[in-house]
Amino acid sequence: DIPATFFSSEWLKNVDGMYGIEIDGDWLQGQYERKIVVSVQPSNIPDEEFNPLENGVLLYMIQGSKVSKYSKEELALQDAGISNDKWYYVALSIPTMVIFALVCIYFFLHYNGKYRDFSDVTQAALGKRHRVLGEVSKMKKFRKMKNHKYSELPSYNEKSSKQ
Amino acid sequence: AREVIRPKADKETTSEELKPWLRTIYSTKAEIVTPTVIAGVTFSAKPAATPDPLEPWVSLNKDGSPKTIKPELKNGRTKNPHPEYSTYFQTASVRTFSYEELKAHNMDPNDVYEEEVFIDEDKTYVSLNPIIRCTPERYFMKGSANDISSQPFCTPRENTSWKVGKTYFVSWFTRFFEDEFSGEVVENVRVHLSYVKEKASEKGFHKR
Repeated sequence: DIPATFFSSEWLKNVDGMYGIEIDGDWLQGQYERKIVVSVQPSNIPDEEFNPLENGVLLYMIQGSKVSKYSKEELALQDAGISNDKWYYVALSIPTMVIFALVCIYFFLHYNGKYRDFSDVTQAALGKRHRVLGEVSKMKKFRKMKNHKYSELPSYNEKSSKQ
Repeated sequence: AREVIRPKADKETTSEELKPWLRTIYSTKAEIVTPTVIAGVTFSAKPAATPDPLEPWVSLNKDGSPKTIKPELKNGRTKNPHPEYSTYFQTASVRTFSYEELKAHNMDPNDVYEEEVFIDEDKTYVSLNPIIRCTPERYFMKGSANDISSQPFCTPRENTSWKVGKTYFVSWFTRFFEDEFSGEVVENVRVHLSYVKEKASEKGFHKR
């Protein structure tokens, strides 16, 4: 029960000088990576006196990348005629449903065409609403306004030298 | 309906099967050895009847994953030969010889000659391990300033990554665990893996 220790091997023969460890996914505790320390406890040091963090090697334990390639197990299943092709049905069903919906809409519009009335939004209807203002001089508001012609405006001649 | 495809049965020849084998140790003692396979490496395999000097051996990568090395013969020399361990696994002792034993012509009759002798280790079980052994010359430097020796470890190296589902070998120098008083090498050891709390600044910044 050494603190922070999540794996302890059984007592091994020191003469071997090595130990193979297979990394278990559960050790990551749901995380992608964990920093760990590897240490070796000799039998002449009791558990209470041994601190794994004192003399060890720091390293990382990672989930690793997934290669999208058929594994041996998947290939074996394929050989047995078992394949997981759910994605294939999903990929095919989406465009099929869209095409089916478009066809339905087409026939719906085609058969209901005679019941449709868009006369209130046609060009003729919009034209009726259009109002022509006409000339400004004929407008009631500006009818009495005298608008002099440009020729009637006062002009100034050049003065003679006698003046 | 479609025809059922029957999965192919794994073909296994008799030569591939790992069968226990019998050997005689310490001249008279019979022992049954059972080979085991860890991460593709066969331990305690029966040695070939005729030893092959170019027989492959297993090295370890920095993370401790095994790597098979095939020695080659090039220009009369062996490239990537089996590792030599110098005197790391030998015991040094001093043997004294008197004049009567040696009868050396240049030795004083009252003098004693001392010779350093290296006694080889017991290779009964060590020889069954095909993986390179850890020696102090294979230590690496660790720590943020690369100034701390990794003793007693050779693999894995610091800040390497262990991927889930793979097998890695932790290797250490066996003679590191010597009893201070008796000088005897410790018989048993235990490997521990412990979580380390990472600093917020360290999270997600290590080389992947």
